[in-house]
Amino acid sequence: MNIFRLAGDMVHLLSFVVLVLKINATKSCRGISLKTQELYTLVFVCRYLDLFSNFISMYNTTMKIVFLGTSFAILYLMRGHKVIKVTYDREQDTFRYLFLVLPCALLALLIHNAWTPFEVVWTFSIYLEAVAILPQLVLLQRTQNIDNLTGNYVFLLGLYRGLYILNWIYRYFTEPHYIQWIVWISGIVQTILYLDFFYYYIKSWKNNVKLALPS
Amino acid sequence: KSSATGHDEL
Repeated sequence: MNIFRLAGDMVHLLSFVVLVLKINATKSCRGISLKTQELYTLVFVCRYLDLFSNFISMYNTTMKIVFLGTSFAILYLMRGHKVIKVTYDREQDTFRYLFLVLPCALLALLIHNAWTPFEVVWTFSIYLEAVAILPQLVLLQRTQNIDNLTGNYVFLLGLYRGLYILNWIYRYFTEPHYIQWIVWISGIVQTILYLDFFYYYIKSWKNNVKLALPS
Repeated sequence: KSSATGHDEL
């Protein structure tokens, strides 16, 4: 494991911490897209199907369990917690799941490395992760007064995949035969989706003003 | 080998 991969994972982990912190500290999930959270949970469930059958390292197994556990915990807070669930922006969070899930499922059926159920479902999770942030970005654009923790959460999520790109470049040059077209292209698409957000996030940080996305 | 399939990443 190289430093970029580790940094990427830690930033990813931190994004969960920031999100749970925001929801718990403010007892509110205002500005957070339940749809994106549900899509991420689906991503992790599909990707970590091999959790108990394919052991890579203690680190990997632990992180997978933490990501799954945290995702379900966030879903519980947003859907089941009686104080928090009423703060959910149901009317604003209107992105349709099918517009993302269906094309990703079709693409996974068409483009994959091996025609096995496990591999196709895993590939679907890679495609879906790339676009799962879209409902959140749409909601952010509609939300006036984005709070700092929500802005930081989205920034960390974007940064995580950016660091993975550096990890893939590193691995390409250090590991023989390390070619991962599906993951690389999806990861680049995923990072590109954040570029507009990064621009406004960094601008607001430099000018020391509250983050606001132009609508 | 796991690194050949990319399944060693999260």
